[in-house]
Amino acid sequence: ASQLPLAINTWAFRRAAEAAWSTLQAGGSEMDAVEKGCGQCEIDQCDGSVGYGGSPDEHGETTLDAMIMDGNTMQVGAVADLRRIKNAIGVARKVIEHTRHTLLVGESASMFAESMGFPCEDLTTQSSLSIYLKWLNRSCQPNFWKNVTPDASKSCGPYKQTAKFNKEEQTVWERRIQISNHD
Amino acid sequence: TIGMIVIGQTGSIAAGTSTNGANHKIQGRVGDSPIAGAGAYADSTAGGAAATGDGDIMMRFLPSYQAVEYMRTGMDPTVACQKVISRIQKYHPYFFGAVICANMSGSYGAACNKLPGFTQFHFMVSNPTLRQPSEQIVDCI
Repeated sequence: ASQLPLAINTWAFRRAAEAAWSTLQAGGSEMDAVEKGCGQCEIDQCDGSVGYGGSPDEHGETTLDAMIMDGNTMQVGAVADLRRIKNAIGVARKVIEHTRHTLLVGESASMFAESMGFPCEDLTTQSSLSIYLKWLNRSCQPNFWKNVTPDASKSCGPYKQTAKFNKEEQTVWERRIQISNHD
Repeated sequence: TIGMIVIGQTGSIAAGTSTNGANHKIQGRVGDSPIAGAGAYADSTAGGAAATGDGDIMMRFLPSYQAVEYMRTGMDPTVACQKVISRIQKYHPYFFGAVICANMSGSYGAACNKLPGFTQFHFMVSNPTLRQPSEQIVDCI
């Protein structure tokens, strides 16, 4: 029993851990602690892999994914491809509290968030814009396309599918995801 | 990405994730983080788990769900985490990923897939014994 309560999180995101732990110590619920902990990371833009201003997509936009799960009731609230809303984990919690659904995505998720009172803001920062422009200047390398024309390993899009499928070595594309670029 | 598991004094478990995904993703791409059982999973009758890494690969194996189910059988959290990493390794030896696991009694563990430049995984733990959030490190397998 002395090992409880417990808060544990991936990566060395100290402020997120502190936010979760202090929420528990102040009498908050487990769900409150998860929301506060992950929300702190969104504010801090942890590692550039959480929150606004990171991981721009092929059009330079930052989109957010978040999920929260209650292990007592097995209720889940989640948002994916969320645009222009900074507090993704907060919106995920609202999915549980104010809908009978589990996962909302894209523009519709953003409209839901706005209806719940979350401010609509540009998620682009100078940093994410710089990452995007450097990528454009490197002929859009690396990217996640395959079997398209023009050759995605050399050129930017727009791409069209090719009739011929080339087998590529797994290691080549798997290593595009690494310590500074991950889910 | 952050993945988090919180277990209260009475054993109630919650889990969550938040991420901005992969750099230069194709528009519309969603990773494992918002998928229950993939990015994270919680069941107060067994335990909680959360995953981080290459969501395009990891989401196909539901690693968080699998880890919780391993812990339901009484498996130690560290071993449960290692087993889900090993399961993915068989198909994708070079995938980038890590998992954290915690059971109902507050025991916890983590595991990661060893790659050049990624040989250890850092995570944060807070419990009454540690008193304050402390960074812990696990060697990848």
